[in-house]
Amino acid sequence: GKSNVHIIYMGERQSKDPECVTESHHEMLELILGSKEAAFKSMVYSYRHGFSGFAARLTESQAQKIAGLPGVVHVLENRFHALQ
Amino acid sequence: TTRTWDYLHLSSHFPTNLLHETNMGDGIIIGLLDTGVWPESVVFNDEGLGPIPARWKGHCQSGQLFNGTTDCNRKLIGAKFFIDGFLAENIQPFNTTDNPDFMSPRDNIGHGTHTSTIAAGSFVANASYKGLAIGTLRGGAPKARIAMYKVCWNVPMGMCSSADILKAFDEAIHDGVDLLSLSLGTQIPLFAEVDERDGISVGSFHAVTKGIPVICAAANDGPAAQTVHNTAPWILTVAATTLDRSLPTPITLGNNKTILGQAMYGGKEVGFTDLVYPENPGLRPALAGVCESLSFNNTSPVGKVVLCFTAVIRRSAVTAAASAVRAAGGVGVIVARNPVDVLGPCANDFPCVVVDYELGTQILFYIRSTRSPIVKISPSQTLTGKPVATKVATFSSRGPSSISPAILKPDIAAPGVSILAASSPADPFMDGGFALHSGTSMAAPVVSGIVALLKSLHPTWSPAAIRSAIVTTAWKTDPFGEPIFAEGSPRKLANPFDYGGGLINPHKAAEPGLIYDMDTQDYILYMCSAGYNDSSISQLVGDVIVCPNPKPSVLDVNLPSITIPDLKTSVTLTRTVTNVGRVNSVYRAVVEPPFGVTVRVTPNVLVFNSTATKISFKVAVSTRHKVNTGYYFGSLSWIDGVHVVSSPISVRTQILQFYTDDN
Repeated sequence: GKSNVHIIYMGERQSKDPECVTESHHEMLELILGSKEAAFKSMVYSYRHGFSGFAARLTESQAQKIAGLPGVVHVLENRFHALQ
Repeated sequence: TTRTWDYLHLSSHFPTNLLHETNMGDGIIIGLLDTGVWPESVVFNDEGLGPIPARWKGHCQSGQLFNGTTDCNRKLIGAKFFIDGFLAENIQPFNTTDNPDFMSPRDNIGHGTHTSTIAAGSFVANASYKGLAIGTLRGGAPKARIAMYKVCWNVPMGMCSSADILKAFDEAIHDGVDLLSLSLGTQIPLFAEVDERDGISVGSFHAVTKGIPVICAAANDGPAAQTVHNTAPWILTVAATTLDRSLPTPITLGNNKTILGQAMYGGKEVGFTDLVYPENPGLRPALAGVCESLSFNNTSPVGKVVLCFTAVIRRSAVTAAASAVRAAGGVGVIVARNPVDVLGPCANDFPCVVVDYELGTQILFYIRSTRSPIVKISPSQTLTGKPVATKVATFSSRGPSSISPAILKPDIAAPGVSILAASSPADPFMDGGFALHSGTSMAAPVVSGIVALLKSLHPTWSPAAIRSAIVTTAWKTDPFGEPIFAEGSPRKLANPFDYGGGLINPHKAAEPGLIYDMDTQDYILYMCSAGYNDSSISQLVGDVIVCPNPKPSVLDVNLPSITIPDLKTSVTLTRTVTNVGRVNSVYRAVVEPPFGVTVRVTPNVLVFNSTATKISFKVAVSTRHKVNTGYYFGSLSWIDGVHVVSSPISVRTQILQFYTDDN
């Protein structure tokens, strides 16, 4: 399937250590994609300071799977904003 | 900005005002999510600025034609770029040859340079666009520091992905910005506040709950109702007004009558020359004179000035007419249209002057009544002060909010029309480093500059307290007491859906007397009332949240405004005010009820002392209307003899609810 950027939003971060937060994002992605390499390749951003979540390139079915994991509030597609 | 701050009574010439009381915002860090910065611009000079605040954790990121070490200074203290979300999503590879941009915080479009100048640019004397709007240019908080988070890319008008915006929020919160300014919008229909597809509302929630005010443009989809963007109750949403400045451009007809059009024409006078209006014989004679599709079948415009008419709101009609006339050998164009408050120069200094339909029709009648009509076009002038009126700009998006009509949006208005600020060299409207631009993009950083000053004056105030101070003290007239109109068809007196609390009044906002404060609990109350489920809210706030049953009323959210979109008979709502003025104060309620609506406040006297600093009151609202009405407007003001703490009231009677009245 075609991959698009999805934002996996997990709300307020559960750890104060940003490294731990990012590590948990990679682990979650690895669980769905099957390998560390695939997880690193897919990851676009780890949101780890102001809140928790990440952006990753995922197919629709991968996005649906990750949406079912604990701690995930929403998984939705990226969209665009414009200057005003 | 050569007029903005004097107009808002925030002149640097007065030694005792908010600007000086706050040392011009020194020490405050304004983060902007935008198109980057042109660091060589003189507005980023750091003369007279002290060291970078020690708490600052951000930095300047190097990239294409941007050296993070040398391009930043004590004014521009942060500059990062975020493109991974954009690149990962962009189906076509981002071709910087076709769409020039820099893989760095450097600004190609000029928009981010413009907005950051408005918020916090340093003083620059004798700035102008081709001699127009000349004066001293500066930001609202000229000693505040700027941190640019470049999230928008030139494809070709500036697009910004949610993934990049969220990362910028994430980093800005970490870096230690004091406030965030966003001149971005999405598209109608909007996404819910807990839906991260609206990266701005989610990112801003986390910023605001950490004490960082987020100021956003209301968007440029006006003058239709329900077009306002960035409507989350934790965001300060900004509409755009005009200044008391215009750029009249004399059009002298052969009968010696002079009509003042509007233009940004800095070229030479076009002496008396032939004036034509393209008309065809047949059933639709005026078709040839439509600006966006001019045709010269029966008239040659060589060496002539052409008059045309358009119903198109976008500026494209003016630019299309100018290029058609120029290509056909014409020497100028007069465009008759409804006022839209967006001026721009035409390419190659070609004279293109706009007039309204009334004046355009007068010019047409002159053409039709004369065998050899002629016209002279003089360069634009800058007219400041009376008799130029303040209007809410046509393009400024209007409330009510389409997501939550009980939350008044926009919150406030600020000047956003023909604002002179720095831009980048690739900006086609730039001259000598400066450009005049219009949009709610320009209004938002005006408010951001003022919020920087307020943060400096009241460092412990929450974002909601600052918003309340701004909304409840705003001018309902222009700064000189004249009414504010809302541009549209027809022009009408402005109401809260045009300008929220009104036009921002910085001095009054500094000492509001009372504030309607809010914290995370209030935002949770809002989300419960909006019907968001417990688990979404719990994740958003990072705590277990169980919404009360029955659901709280959205009308009880402690906003500095009262908006009732569906009043059937009567309703009672609650507000709580906090005294931030003299400890021992007595405030009395003064109500101006909306037409056909009764408003009762209990208690109607609030007595504050050292122990009573926060008091709740109830507002009972009932309608006498027997049919579904539109909105009627009024106000509730708390007055202590010194302060007037005024909340706009908007009430719509809905006897038949959930009903579109489109008959």
